[in-house]
Parts: sequence; structure tokens; C-alpha cells
Amino acid sequence: GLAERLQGTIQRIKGKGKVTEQDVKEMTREVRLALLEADVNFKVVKDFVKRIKERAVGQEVMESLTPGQQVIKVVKDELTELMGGEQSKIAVADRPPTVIMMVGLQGAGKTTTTGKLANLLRKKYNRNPLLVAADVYRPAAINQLETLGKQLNMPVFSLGTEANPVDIANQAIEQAKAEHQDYVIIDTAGRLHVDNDLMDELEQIKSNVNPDEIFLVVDAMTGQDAVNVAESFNEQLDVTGVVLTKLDGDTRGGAALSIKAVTDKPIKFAGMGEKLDELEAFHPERMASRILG
Amino acid sequence: VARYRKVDEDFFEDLEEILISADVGVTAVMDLIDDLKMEVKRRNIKDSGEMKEVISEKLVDIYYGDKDEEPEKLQLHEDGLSVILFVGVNGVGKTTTIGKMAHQLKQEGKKVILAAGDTFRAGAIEQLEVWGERAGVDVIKHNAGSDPAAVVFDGIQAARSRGADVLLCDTAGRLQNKVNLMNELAKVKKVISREVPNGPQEVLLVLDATTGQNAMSQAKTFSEATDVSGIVLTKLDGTAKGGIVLAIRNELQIPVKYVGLGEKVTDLQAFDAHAFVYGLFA
Ligand SMILES: Nc1nc2c(ncn2[C@@H]2O[C@H](COP(=O)(O)OP(=O)(O)OP(=O)(O)O)[C@@H](O)[C@H]2O)c(=O)[nH]1
Ligand SMILES: Nc1nc2c(ncn2[C@@H]2O[C@H](COP(=O)(O)OP(=O)(O)OP(=O)(O)O)[C@@H](O)[C@H]2O)c(=O)[nH]1
Ligand SMILES: [Mg+2]
Ligand SMILES: [Mg+2]
Repeated sequence: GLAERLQGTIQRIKGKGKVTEQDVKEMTREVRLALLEADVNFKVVKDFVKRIKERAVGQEVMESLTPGQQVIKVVKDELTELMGGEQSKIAVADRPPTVIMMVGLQGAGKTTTTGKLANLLRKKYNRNPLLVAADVYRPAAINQLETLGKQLNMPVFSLGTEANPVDIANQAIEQAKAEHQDYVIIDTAGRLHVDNDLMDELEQIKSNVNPDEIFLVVDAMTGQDAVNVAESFNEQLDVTGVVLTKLDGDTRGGAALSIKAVTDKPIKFAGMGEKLDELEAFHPERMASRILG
Repeated sequence: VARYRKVDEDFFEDLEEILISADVGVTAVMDLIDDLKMEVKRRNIKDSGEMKEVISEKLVDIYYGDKDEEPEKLQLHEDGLSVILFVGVNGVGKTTTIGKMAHQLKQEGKKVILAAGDTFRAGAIEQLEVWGERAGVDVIKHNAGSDPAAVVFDGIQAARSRGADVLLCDTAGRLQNKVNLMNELAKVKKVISREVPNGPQEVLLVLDATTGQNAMSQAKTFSEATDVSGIVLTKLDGTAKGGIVLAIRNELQIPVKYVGLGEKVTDLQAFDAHAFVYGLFA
């Protein structure tokens, strides 16, 4: 991680007893490499390194007895500030049901996270959610969500694979009102941000049901492309939050910083496993440490 | 990489941005750029028109290392059963790729059977069954929750008794840092090597093109557990470039055999290194 990367420069500084601008240049170069290796986006890293450069050549580093530690502190502070504070609240509509829409690329974890959110809403907030199977494309997607519904003993709304996702969403809301289900979570099919027809479909669902939350679900191991994906989904849908999945893996997760930097939307939850109770609040400070390695 | 620019610091910075943004990896890119700068001096290259060729050459070289540039095909038996085991982390496209490959092999006149080795995830067996129907091939399955090794064992017996040429085995997605799950996978592979001569003929690691540097860790760990023989790089129809496969091939000698270009049964193509390198700049 960053600490090891800075070792060489730190030893050299100890030997000389004073820090030069060249030393600082070297240290910010190591910061850049550490962030790129952690999958933070190239342009986001460029902007970030500019931000810390000023502090890095300031008194706090240049006159410190432990300049290496100071650089790490500067980087951690700036990263944590960029990641934002912890924000894991779920919207509550003035009049039920509160509608949550799950969107994202193929395989990111939307269906699984739909189940996890339903579980959380009931266990922690005593809510009565309805799961909506609006993925009519992926083989056995409806079966997958219905299986999760059975495991949770929770209702799943489906009109089968011949129905239109917009109709499914609308009719699900009608059922929720009739059956007094106070949360509706709409699971949509994975899609590419560059697939215009499918992105239009999401806009149609949004304009029909006016979701209180639109969660962009992103795989934590996403590389440089995270910026393209987050930007497109956010520009077209104005998402309200992000869920970063598969954080139980060993990926550094730089995508988190890229996503936050380019959308400024809160990362609310972290998927920490395949089971339906493995959803945690997203901790920005912990993520900053993880990214730095 | 526009034609007729000067080959100066700006040129190399732009090149660095393109390649890092393609997930080639910062160390590989820095080494490449050092190498290119030497080449520029040695050949006295003045404008970027000449550079395009040199850069593509170098990238293809990184990929092939010092082996000759043979596109690597599936190593299937001429007669007797061939088994292909599909492995990889969650959600990358294993099950979908099996459906596509079953279709392709059937078109080539092979008799194909599928083994529903993901006995864990909700709807996994049903999902593979739909692909089996689409490709027109049989699916061997047990109940959800049963032992994946037992399903694969049954798949092999069924493939033998039905005279199948190829058995494609699906497995549950798993993150490479989960030791017990990697051990489970090693056990499935053991069953295949015990029951089928030279089996499995292929262990294909399915990698998602949107994955960053973690793909290298996936390749290393899955290879330690199952001796991966090839990669299928999926979701290349998106904007991600999957540049990490250059370093994977260079360091681990694992070739990309196929690429996934969509969600339809026909969206599978043989890997072409030159086309791939070209795509990094598109
Ligand atoms: N380890 C781990 N696996 C996860 C997590 N979230 C989801 N998964 C797994 O990732 C895979 C994909 O999850 P899905 O819920 O099917 O993803 P999806 O976004 O609905 O996929 P599409 O509908 O095809 O776009 C499954 O194997 C899940 O079990 C997580 O936080 N950790
Ligand atoms: N656009 C695109 N989507 C793909 C491609 N390959 C697979 N997908 C989609 O990715 C999602 C996940 O595919 P699966 O086949 O379920 O992936 P998996 O590896 O079997 O997932 P798990 O079994 O849950 O680990 C599905 O929505 C597929 O349609 C591809 O090449 N391009
Ligand atoms: Mg889904
Ligand atoms: Mg699967």
C-alpha cells in the first residue's frame, strides 16, 4: 500500500534531515501510483494529486519531523473528505408506498441487493416491502427473485416475462397500495449505460412511478470504466444513492472514489456477501484506508 | 493517437492516459512507455504516424511474450469425452457463456451436455436450463443445495452413456479470497481429472471486462486452485476494454480464448489479439 511505497523516500529524507520539493514530488508520485493500482480513475487521480500537492509542499509536511507520516495523513484526510460522511438512510415517502428502483450493469448484484434491502427494511425499520420482478429478459430472473422472496417470506410481484417493465412497475405500486405494503423495491434488468433503448426504458419506469430512491448498484472490483458507468446512469436518471457490492472480496475498491468524485451522490450501502443479511452501511473512512492499502 | 503529431512528452502522456483508462495497469504502461521512448531514440521517430505501428506491435508482444502469435483454440479431444470447467467470481457471465458455447459447439456438429454445478445461488439451475433449451442440449442437475462435485460426477456418467463429445460444467460464482469455496472448486476439478482421461480438457476462467486490477489476483488464485487453461473475457460490448488480460497473459501465460460481446446466444467470438489491441484505442 501507500506506506510501503513511501518507505524509500522516507529513508532518504531521514538521511538528509530536511525535506526538499523534489522529495515531495517523489512522494506525490507514489500516491498517484498507489491510487491507480487501486483502480481509482486516471482523471480522478490527476485532480486528487493536484489537491494534495499544495498541502504536501506546505509547512505541515516540509517542517515535520516525520514528513512521510504527514503525507499519508494529508492523503487520508483528503480522501476521507472526498468520500463524504456516512449516509445510509433510506428515503421515506410522505404517503406510502416508498418506491426504490435498482439499476446498474449486468451482474453487479441488483437482484441480490433487492433481497438484502427488503430484509433490512423489515428487520431494522419494521417495514412491509413488496419485491417487484421487472427483469423480463434474463433467463430465470423472475425465478431468482421469487426464490429470494420465499427465503425471506416476503411477497414478490410479477407479471411474467411477456409483460412490459413499465406496466409491471405501475401495477406493482397499485398492489402495494391495496395490500398496504409500505415499500416497493423494483429490480430491473442489468443493462449497458450505452444501450439507448434500455436506458430509455429506465427513464420511462422512473417517470411513471416517481421513485423516492434510485440506487445505482456497482461491483466494487470495477476498474477505470466506473466513471463512465456512474456518469451515464447519473446523467440519465439522477440517482439518489449507490450500493457497492462484493466488498467481501480483496479488491482495493478505487471505483468508490471515482464514483463519488464524478457523481457526488452518496454511497449508502456495502454488499458484504451473498447472504441476504450481508448488507452494511457504507463506511467512507474505512474505504479510504482500504483504497490506500 | 492522431496522425502527424510530434512524439513529445504530451504524446506519451496522452498514450499513458489511454492505456491506463483501458485497465492495462500502471506498471505495465510505465514499462511500455520506457520501452517506446528507447525505440523512438533508436529509430529516430519524428511523428506519431509511425508510432501507431510500433505501439500496436509492442502491445501484441506484451501479450504473446516470446511465444509465437498463435490464437489459442479450445483443446478438445478428437474422440472420447472432453470436459470444460467454467470458473470465476460472481456475476461475470459463466452461465451465459456456457449457453453460448453449447450453441456454438452444437453448430460445429458436436454432441454437448451441460452440468448444473451451481447448486447454491437462487435460480441458478433454472437459468442454465433455459440456456440448455435455447442451445438444444440436455442439462444434468440435482436439487438445489446438493454437492456440486456429485452433479459433475453425474454429468460425466451421463455424457459417457449418451455418447456426448463435450460436457460443459457450470459452477457457482465465488470470490477468490474465500478459501473454503476455492477448496470446493479444487474438489470439483479433482472429480473431473479422476473420471476423465486428461480431464478437464479446459478450465476456463470467465473475467468481466469491467474488472480492474483485481482480475490479476483472480487469475492467480483461480489458477492455483484449478490450473486455468484459458480466459473468456465477457461484456466487451460495453465501454470497458479489459486491458488487464495483457499482463495476465504476459505474467501467467494464460491466453484469452473467447470474448463475450452481448447477451444473445450468438454473442461469443474467438479472441483476436490484434483486434483487441486495436480496440484499446477505439
Ligand atoms: N460475494 C458477494 N457476492 C455478491 C454480492 N452481491 C451479489 N453477489 C453475487 O453476485 C452475483 C450476481 O448477483 P445478481 O444479484 O444476480 O446480480 P444482478 O445485478 O441482478 O445481475 P443481472 O440481473 O444479470 O444484471 C450472484 O452470484 C450474487 O450472489 C456481495 O456483496 N458479495
Ligand atoms: N452485455 C453483456 N452482458 C453479459 C455478457 N455475458 C454475460 N452477460 C450478462 O451478465 C449477467 C450475469 O451473467 P451470468 O451468466 O448469470 O453470470 P455468472 O458468472 O454465471 O453469475 P453467478 O453464477 O451469479 O456467479 C447476465 O445479465 C448476463 O446476461 C456479455 O458478454 N455482454
Ligand atoms: Mg438481476
Ligand atoms: Mg452462474
